[in-house]
Amino acid sequence: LPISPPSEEDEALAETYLKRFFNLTEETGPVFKRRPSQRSRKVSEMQSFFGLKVTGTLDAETVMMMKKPRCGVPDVQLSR
Amino acid sequence: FTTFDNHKWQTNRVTYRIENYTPDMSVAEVDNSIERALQVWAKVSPLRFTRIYSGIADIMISFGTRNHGDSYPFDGPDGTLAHAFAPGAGIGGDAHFDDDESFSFSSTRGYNLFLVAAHEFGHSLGLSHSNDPGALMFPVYSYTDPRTFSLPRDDVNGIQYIYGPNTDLNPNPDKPDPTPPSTPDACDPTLVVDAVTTLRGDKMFFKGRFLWRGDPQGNKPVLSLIKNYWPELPDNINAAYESQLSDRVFLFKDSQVWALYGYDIVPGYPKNLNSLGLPRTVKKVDAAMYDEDSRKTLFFVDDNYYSYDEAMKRMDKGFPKRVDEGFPGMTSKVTAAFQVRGFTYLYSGSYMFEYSMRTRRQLRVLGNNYFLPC
Repeated sequence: LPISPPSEEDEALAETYLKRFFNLTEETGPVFKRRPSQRSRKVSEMQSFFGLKVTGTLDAETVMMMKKPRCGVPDVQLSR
Repeated sequence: FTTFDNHKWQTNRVTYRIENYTPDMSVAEVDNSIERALQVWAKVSPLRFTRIYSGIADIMISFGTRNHGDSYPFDGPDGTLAHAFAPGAGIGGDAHFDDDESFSFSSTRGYNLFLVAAHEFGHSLGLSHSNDPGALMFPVYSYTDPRTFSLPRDDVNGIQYIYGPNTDLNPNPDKPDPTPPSTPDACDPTLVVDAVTTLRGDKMFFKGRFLWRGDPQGNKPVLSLIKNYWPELPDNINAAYESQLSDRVFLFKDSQVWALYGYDIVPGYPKNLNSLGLPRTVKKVDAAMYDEDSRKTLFFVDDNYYSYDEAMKRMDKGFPKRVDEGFPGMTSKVTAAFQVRGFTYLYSGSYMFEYSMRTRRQLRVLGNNYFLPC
């Protein structure tokens, strides 16, 4: 697949997708520079769930998976 | 499989009610799709479903768009197709379908309501999503022929984990229930792949409905459904090869051949096997591979193999030859074949035989997961 940086539209899709299905929340509190962001960790979690290469970044294959038609129930169980 | 923690129906007798209908299908088609989608689960568990036409059922089924009365609005066409709630009072167990989608009864047009509903009812009964790409409870929609649908093993394990097996005797003892299809396991030493090919540096291993795709960096191959990539392609293909000359991958099933250019199916395919020049007596190819040096494609059929001149687009004279004549020591049937870094690999059953094309010597006998790390 062509290697191209994710578009703004892809970024927005990813944000919505990760919030809806992988419980991405707003990042509050101190950000530890060396630690991957919550967002990157959620991308990795999603890639692992779908058996994709775990890169933590929005590569083309990950965006392609996010665009597939699917069920609206979250993939991780939300804390009640 | 995964389950919603502590969410199951306390009785095996569950009621459902269809509150409204989609304009995409007739009332009878919706009723039938919903009924069959519930029977998928009843067949392998003690659960029994009764339809009611008024009042509150355990599973309330409705079609709606965008904001439709719960705090999970739908998103218009595609994207989210439906959702359902874990067993419980009130909205618990209810299933909602996004009526901005185009639902269908039996064709590959739109989204098959039976398949979408069967998935959602898995949630209604207590199952959450599975990361097994072959499971019905895998979150991404994938078309499967409803007429031959059989609940996969992962889903059977899930529902029986919650409710136990179906304790009723099979009403048709002379027609045993089909064995639930399981997802192939790369760690299975007895795995026999259907076909292997390269595709612009990637390696693809086909098995049943599935394919593993490995990238050149040798990362763990990704397992997915063939139909996730190519809905038009059949399952259980026989052979595959990549022609470096035409930059196409050819896939074979019975007497038909498909061509891919990159990840797109080339228009005008499938074609008949004989369009390649194979004799009419050849109805099926067991394996195929492209030899980079000679620019010939070898087709393996039973104990023989043919040589096809890709440049001249015709079969070479003097074939078929016996496989063990061209590849000494290869006495068992070739089930898949390809070339990697100039070495030829002939699969037979769960073994892989490495050959030098120049000397035709058998160099090593390897396990089937040599390129498919467990």
